[in-house]
Amino acid sequence: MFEARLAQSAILKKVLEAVKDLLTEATFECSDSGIQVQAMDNAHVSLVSLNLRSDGFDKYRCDRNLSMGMNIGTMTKILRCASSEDTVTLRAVDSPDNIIFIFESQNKEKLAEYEMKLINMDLEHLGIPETMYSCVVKMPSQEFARICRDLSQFGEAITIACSKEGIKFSAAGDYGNANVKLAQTADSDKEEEAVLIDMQEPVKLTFACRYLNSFVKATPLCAQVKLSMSSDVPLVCEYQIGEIGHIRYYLAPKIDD
Amino acid sequence: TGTQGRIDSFFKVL
Repeated sequence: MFEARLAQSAILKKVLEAVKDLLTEATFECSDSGIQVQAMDNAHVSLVSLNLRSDGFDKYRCDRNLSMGMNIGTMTKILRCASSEDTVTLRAVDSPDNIIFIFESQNKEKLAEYEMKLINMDLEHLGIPETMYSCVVKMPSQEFARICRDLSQFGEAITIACSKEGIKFSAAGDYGNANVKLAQTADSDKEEEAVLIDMQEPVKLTFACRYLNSFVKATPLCAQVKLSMSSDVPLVCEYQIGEIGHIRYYLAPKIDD
Repeated sequence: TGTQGRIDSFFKVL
């Protein structure tokens, strides 16, 4: 028996919105410690790693480890049927063919059940090594989303250069070029508005806008985003999900021709 | 702006 309940479906709705552009299918691995998803986009350029800890759920029970292959499009449609304040329960038997989503309104007067067929998927797990990154930047997630959107108008790639002075985003294309520099905030009263740079060595990396613009769909999950970068390795773009877990996106850099 | 790298060339398939 697997059962996981969240008091408000809003978190799960936001998680689905944050992955639906990149993933068509994904395996949800459920164990005593929580739910984990690791999946690449179709082109194998990026990797999504989602972790929801069991102690972050209002109720969590997982008698046997389960790997449930889910169609992300269908799951997104089902989650859109829930109101943000509805309680959501995920339920499956030990060797499931289906998963059931149960939405209950706050006043308990409406109870909706949606059953979704699971799909068989080949599990292809990537081992992500522990990495000490040259630059780790924390910045407001809305600012990052804004910069990605704005610079995407100029080119199909964004170059991120980080030094101790700050972080610079730039894009160049046929119509011109653009760059946005952010300095580390000296003394921000509000933690969520801060730009913090932890730099060991300066880095300069170029990434496809298309993927960055998919990652920023996670913006509603967290006020801050953490970008971890080292030369010639994938960018890590991380959003905390309240007290329950995190979503990390890994993106392979562009390589100089 | 360069060739797009693949994520599975950076991480080992387990």
